[in-house]
Amino acid sequence: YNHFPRHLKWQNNNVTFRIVNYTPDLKKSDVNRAIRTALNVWSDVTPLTFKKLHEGNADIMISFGAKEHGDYNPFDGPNGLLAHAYPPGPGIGGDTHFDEDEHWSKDSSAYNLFIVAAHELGHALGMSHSTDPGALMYPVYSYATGFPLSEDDIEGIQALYGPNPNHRKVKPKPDAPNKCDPMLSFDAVTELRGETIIFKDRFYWRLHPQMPEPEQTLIKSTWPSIPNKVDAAYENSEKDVVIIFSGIRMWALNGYDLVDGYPKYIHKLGLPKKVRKIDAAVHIRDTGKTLLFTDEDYWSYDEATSTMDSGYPRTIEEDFPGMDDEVDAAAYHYGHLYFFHDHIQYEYSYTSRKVIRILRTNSILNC
Amino acid sequence: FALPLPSEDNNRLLAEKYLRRFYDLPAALQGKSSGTFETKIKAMQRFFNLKVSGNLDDNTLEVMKLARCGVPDIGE
Repeated sequence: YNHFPRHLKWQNNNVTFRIVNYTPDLKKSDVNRAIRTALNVWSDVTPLTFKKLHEGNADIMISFGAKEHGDYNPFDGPNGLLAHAYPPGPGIGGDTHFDEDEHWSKDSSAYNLFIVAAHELGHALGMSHSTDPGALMYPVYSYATGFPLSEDDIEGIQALYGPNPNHRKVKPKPDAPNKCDPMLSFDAVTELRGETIIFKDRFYWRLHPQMPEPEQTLIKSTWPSIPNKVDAAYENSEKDVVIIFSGIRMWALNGYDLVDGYPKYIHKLGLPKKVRKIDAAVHIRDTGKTLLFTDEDYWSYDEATSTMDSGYPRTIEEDFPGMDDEVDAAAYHYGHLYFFHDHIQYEYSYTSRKVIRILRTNSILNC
Repeated sequence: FALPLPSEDNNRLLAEKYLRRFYDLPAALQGKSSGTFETKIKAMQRFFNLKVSGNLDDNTLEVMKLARCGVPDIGE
């Protein structure tokens, strides 16, 4: 986390705020609720209290404006800059401005006002931007549900104001997964146009042959329409498409764009309704088959005919001897299958039908 | 009519605007010196845990285009 220079903060823990105007995108009551809930996030973990004024000057003046809106710090139209706020202090200090050219929502359909307000009010209380992609104070917008403060955010604000005297217990948002955690497991792995994409929690790592360090990013920052939790993924490079599985739905990505008509139900592939989740998926380019792993079984899907092969499901143990009986994620490179289960990675020779190497899962992340 | 700038120049303009707003790149003239520009690019790449090359590569440009907060990432 970071503070502003000189660790600017409110000297009085009882801070006032006023909502000067409202966006037409939402009902007034929704805006009031979003702002109040956003303030509660910070008062939950500090001694701060927030009193609403309906006229006159408050410490934190909240308003919606477009382009040049009176502070010589113009907004830029839709997307790009969403909002900004000023560090604690007199006059414009603490003031919080939202770009009216954005579309504001109370869900994930557009920019979620509560999430942006919680971030901006963090600035109005003295927090600057965090480099932790899992922190609320990270500068890039990403939609998430649940309590928005991570451990990093809580440590930062309590360094300024101390903890909540009533010791309210809050469950911080989980931090970004650590790639060198020896017990690291993966949710899903896929190729994407020559890169390897590894999904874990709300994040993904991107491995590029020329990039020494894997780059960690929030899933929602790149693909706002797919869920924060990916179960399985595979690339069909012949069709230049990546299929992402989450629960009983699947999404198709062409590069970074969502293919029209998705999401679809996984049962469209020919899976029985009792299958509620796919644990891992991998496309075997040499055979044109896609293997779908669910619990101890797996299925073979023929991409050319878009049908499930007969004689399935078969058990993983039976056809992939030496492997675990379940799979978290799977990838295929040059005749070798890579199975990931918990913190172990199995390199499996598809031709000689046996495990040829066992590694730690995160060895693929240069750990 | 002003000819549409080749994408190279567009990217450079986008980057300069981004770095001026969020990384304190000095205004137009001085900022043209590649040394300052490269230094600011590295600061931004370091902040976002990208490969610190000083070059305006695709990953860096991609992050610059993401919706974000208007408060600078460094300095006053």
